[in-house]
Amino acid sequence: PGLLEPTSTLVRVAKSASTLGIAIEGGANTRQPLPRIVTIQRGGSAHNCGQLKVGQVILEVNGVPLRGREHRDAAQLIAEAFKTKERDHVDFLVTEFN
Amino acid sequence: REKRLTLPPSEITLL
Repeated sequence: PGLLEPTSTLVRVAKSASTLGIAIEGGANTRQPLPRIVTIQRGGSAHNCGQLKVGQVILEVNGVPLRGREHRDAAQLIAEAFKTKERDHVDFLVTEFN
Repeated sequence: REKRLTLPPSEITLL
C-alpha cells in the first residue's frame, strides 16, 4: 500500500482526545475524488498528533484504501476507525499531492 | 477533463 505514491506519508494518530478533530471534503463522484483535510480542530487527537495538515489528501485509513468510496462511506470508515476500541490509534496514509 | 468539471462539489464532514 502506498508504494505507487512516492509522496505519501504514514501518520499514526493516537486517540489522545475524545474527538479526532478533522473535517474532510471529497469522495468518489465529486470534484475532489479522495477525501481532503479542510480543518484541524485545536484540542482534537489529530491536532495533538501534530503531523496531519490541512490540504493533505487521505489515501488510506488503517490500510484500507479510500479510492472509489463516496464521501459518506469514507467519513464513516474514518469515524469507525476512531471509535473502535481495538486500537488506540488510527493510521492515515496521506499525500500532499492532490 | 470536461467530465471532471461537471462533478458536484463534496459535502464536508466533521469527524
